[in-house]
Amino acid sequence: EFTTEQQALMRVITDAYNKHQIPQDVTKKLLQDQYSTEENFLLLTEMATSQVQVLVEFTKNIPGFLSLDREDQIALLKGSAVEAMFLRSAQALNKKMPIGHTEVLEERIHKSGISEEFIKPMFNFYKSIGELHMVLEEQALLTTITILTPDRPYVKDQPAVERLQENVLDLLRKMCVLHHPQEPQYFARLLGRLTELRTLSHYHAEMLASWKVN
Amino acid sequence: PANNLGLEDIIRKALMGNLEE
Repeated sequence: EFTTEQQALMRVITDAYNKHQIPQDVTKKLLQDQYSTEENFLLLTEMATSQVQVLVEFTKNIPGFLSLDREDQIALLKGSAVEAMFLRSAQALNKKMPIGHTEVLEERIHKSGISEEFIKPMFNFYKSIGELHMVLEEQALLTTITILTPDRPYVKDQPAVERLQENVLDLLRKMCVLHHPQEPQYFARLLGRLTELRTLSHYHAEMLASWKVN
Repeated sequence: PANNLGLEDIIRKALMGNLEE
């Protein structure tokens, strides 16, 4: 059973997640004509910038976030931006798209100048997220849990962040029982993806370095 | 945001926008 507070929390987070998406004019560019490697680099950089802006707009709506210390807010966003980006991309790539669009997007990433050794784990992650068949509420809550990770570098008031995260964890756990009654391990599987995300994020700096060199 | 500085700039700017509102 959900408490009234939990119902309200879920509604606010899901609405904000649904509302704050990458603008269509940015995503449309990805499907346009062929680009050179340099143009691909610029385009994917523009996408990344847009993703961060969307992430911040979404995060502002998480109840309690704006009451945290301002520098802690920055530290949380800085520490989670890459992971949130991977999550959002996974969900975007797993959506049903018109025929041919997935291929165009994948080709663009393969031709972006990023080394194949980094692309493979990224697509493996996207696939493993797709296999979970998360509902929108679960996607929104999982992203929120990623953002509210208390042990990010430079976070001062970790207990305050932990309190906010625990509320969302409890809500997600209940959601999993409700939506996946046949899979008692579903909640644990979702949390397992967060560990995978951390590993991906860890290699992100290396990936960027190899990208620049190429 | 190809480096951490760029990333922090974008975050700060997006957060401050909220303050001005």
